[in-house]
Amino acid sequence: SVQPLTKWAKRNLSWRIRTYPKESALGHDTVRALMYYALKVWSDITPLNFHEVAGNNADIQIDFSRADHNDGYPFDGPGGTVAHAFFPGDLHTSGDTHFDDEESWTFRSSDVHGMDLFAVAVHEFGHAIGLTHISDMESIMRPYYQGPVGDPLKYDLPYDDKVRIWQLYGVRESVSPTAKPEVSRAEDHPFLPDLPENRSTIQPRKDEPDRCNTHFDAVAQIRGEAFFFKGKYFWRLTRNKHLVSLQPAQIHRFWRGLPLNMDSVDAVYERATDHKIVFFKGDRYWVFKDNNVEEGYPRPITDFGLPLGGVDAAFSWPHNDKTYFFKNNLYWRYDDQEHRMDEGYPVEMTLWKGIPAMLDDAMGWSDGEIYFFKGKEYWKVVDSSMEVEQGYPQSTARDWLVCSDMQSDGPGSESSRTGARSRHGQQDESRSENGYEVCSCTS
Amino acid sequence: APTPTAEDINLGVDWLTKFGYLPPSDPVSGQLQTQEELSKAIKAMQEFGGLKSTGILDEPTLELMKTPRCSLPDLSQSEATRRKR
Repeated sequence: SVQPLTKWAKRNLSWRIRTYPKESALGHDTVRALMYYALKVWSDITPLNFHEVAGNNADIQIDFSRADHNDGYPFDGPGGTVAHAFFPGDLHTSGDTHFDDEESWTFRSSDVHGMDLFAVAVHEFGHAIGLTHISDMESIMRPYYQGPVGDPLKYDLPYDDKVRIWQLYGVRESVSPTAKPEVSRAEDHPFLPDLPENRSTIQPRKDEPDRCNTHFDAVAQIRGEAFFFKGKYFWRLTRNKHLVSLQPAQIHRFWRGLPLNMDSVDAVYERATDHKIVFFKGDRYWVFKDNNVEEGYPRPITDFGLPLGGVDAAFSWPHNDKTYFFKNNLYWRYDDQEHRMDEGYPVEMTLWKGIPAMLDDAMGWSDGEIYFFKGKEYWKVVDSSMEVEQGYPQSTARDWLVCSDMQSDGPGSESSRTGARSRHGQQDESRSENGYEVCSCTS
Repeated sequence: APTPTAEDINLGVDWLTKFGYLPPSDPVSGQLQTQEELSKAIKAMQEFGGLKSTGILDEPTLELMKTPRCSLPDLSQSEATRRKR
């Protein structure tokens, strides 16, 4: 996408929330704090300064509006278009930012249907200061909502976004283009509550597993996101590997049509041919279109040519468009297009060098690699090889579920901790990322 | 792939126009867009969205069109017109 030639000539910009959401669970203070932190994401790294004002002359007027609100960009109720902002300029609307009041705005919520206000606000304020949409999957300026982006107090923009905004405004003098943002003192900033106002709805349930200290029943990539299933619960990670919520969601509340007495799943995968989602439990399987089960399920797994006894793991491999099933020390290769098992299977799992038998599950990820999960560890297989990459297994809790080594107490062996340290060290020392070299020129 | 329904095509054309992949419809020909233009616009949308570029309104494409998003277009009007020319 082409960068417009619009940017603010001034560096001090005022903002104001003119209207608040009418029926939101988020209180005014939370909304205000989220706007403050979303603007701060940009001012932390550029010479821009944002200050909140009263009155109607703010550069960035923030509104929660419904339907047609006379700006040429009518909202369309829940889903669809969720927000927009006007690029910088001389018009009175320049910089103004509108959120659809009919969305279910959330913050630190496990509600998978909610719209994380902070994530959307960071994106919209990117427009308000001059950034257009780009297709980069990692970018906050990708036009599609990709779920929460984590803690507002710790959020760090993807490097490509930093580079694009530095191209418009330069680098803030106190910022090294490759350094981590400084940790600011909490008393300088608006208070951001730990939990949303309706605390009672997200109190941890008694049977809720500890994501940092468990093995998972099933792991799957669905619509580009990672789903970790455990018991009656699941955690969800966005395409950028951000955990949507620390609290797990209940399987039955999201995946509609599974038997209510089903207390866990064995394996899950998204079918490459039609993007339907297949759940396995024991000798039966269910096919979902989106999050609703299809008519006629469950059916026996013998439909796939699998023997009775269930499966440990299932994943679809984009490398050859085949689906792989694992059970104990055997695996099968299934052709979803032909609806039949490939000949010559099952085969001993020893062909997958370094992968343990009796897996918990496996999934393909957006980096093109396959990840195998067992116990508290995972293994990575790269480049269509059938061999584990060096340095694995690693800790699932630490690398996927946002747990520290101490929290996960799993394979946090000295070697894995050293590995993590050296990776971070390498990043810190580098003067470039993703092929960009950055020059700081602030005068 | 299953043939997209008329409803899907209408949704697709509206969506592609709204987000800058198709120029606004010609007042003389109404909503009519050539198949070639439509296919090009779908391809551009698929490439921008990180999908396999098929030029067909397949399920992943329709799925992405239904994903919540920002109201602003992905391509500017001049870019859409330039592609048409």
